[in-house]
Amino acid sequence: SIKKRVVHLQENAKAQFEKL
Amino acid sequence: HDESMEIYYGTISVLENIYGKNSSHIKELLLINNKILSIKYKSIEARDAQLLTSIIGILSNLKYEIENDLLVSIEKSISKEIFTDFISFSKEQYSSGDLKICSVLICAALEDSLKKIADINGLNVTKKSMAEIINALKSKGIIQKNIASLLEPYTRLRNKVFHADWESFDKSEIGSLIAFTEEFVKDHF
Repeated sequence: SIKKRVVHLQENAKAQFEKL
Repeated sequence: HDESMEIYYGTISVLENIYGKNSSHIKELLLINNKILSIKYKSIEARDAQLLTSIIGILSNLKYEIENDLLVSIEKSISKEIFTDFISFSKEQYSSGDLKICSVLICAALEDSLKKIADINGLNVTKKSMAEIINALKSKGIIQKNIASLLEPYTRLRNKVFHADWESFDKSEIGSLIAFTEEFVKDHF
């Protein structure tokens, strides 16, 4: 669902931000 | 950098799906990205981090809107505008124009509004007849039984109109359908 995609993207974005 | 770009394009794709290709939400994200690209950063990483901060904000807001059913209300208010336009144009035709145009417009507005309600409630009604859509809405409790019974004769009227069976209905039936559709849209959108 669209909510799953949003949550997944949000988590990826946070993880990527932490990495940087 | 590739991963950051993947997240960026993923976010654009989600925004497109939800708000449409030319939505202000997408324009805003493109603007943010252009702004970030125009500023000198120490490194690509620093620039990506800045972009990700904005993306996280956008996604958090999106999640909030989904969880609080705000997207549905946006969708509903847009739909209402469209249906109201259809209905008022149909009414114009009713009073001073062509009854054929008027009847086609009002039937389309009613059928489309039923499809939209089904769609908003997660029912798949592609290629379903109007009677099937009404049954689906009734069995899920989305519309009340008495409304469904009121809709039945309008389904027959719709068939006459869409089969260009102009002689088999009269102006008063279309007038009644206009009044019903107006109330129906008011109640459900």
